Amino acid sequence: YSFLSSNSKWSTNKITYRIVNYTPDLTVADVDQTIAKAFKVWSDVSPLTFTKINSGTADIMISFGTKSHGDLFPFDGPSGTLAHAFGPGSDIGGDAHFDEDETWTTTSRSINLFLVAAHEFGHALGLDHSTNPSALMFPTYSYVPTERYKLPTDDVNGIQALYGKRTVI
Amino acid sequence: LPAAVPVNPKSENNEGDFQFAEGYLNRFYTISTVKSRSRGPVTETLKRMQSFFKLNVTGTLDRETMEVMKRPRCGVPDVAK
Repeated sequence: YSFLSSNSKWSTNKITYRIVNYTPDLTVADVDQTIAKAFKVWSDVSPLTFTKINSGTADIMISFGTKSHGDLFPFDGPSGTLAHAFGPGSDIGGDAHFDEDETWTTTSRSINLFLVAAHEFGHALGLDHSTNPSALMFPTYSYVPTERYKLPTDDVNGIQALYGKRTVI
Repeated sequence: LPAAVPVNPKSENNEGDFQFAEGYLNRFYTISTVKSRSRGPVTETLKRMQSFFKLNVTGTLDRETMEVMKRPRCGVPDVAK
């Protein structure tokens, strides 16, 4: 694992997120559940908590867009770049953008939203790409079964190096 | 940008592959547009990419490297700008 930069982490463990818009590829309920599940892989192994808000500015703003979509990093159509996210910080910091030109699924067909979202949220929390091919934070997409998904050890070590372990009361 | 990523002249890559690879390296490994006017630094960038993905570090655009470059991936650079 590696970090985006030495000081790139949230100063609080209570992080908010907002889904700004939805992909038409999935139902709203599917997207809500998938995004919540993607955050849970990180909160299960760290002290972080993630709370969904439905208006205003959240720490992590989540959106779907195509080509030029309001930042300096346009998407490239189907395949290629699937999504990107910004490290912890104000304004665009922490935000996660998904390429609407992909076909998003909750299955193994095409691109699995859960796997991509969990990866992008790693960036939003301060993790950089890992050179470990089995890590979630490896830069290229590969499908693994998502039922009872367990965060790979490399990623667990990375997030715990940033935020510590989850305290069991 | 330079016309092509340096490759083994005996390779079977076509110009489209070169341009694709150059765009990939520029986006995810930050080729300096000034330095890359000579081919050496671009080769070094290609080697960094091959090293990151644990490929054979040859500095040449072989088939295995192209296959990795064409995989769907995250848009965050592997070497930050």
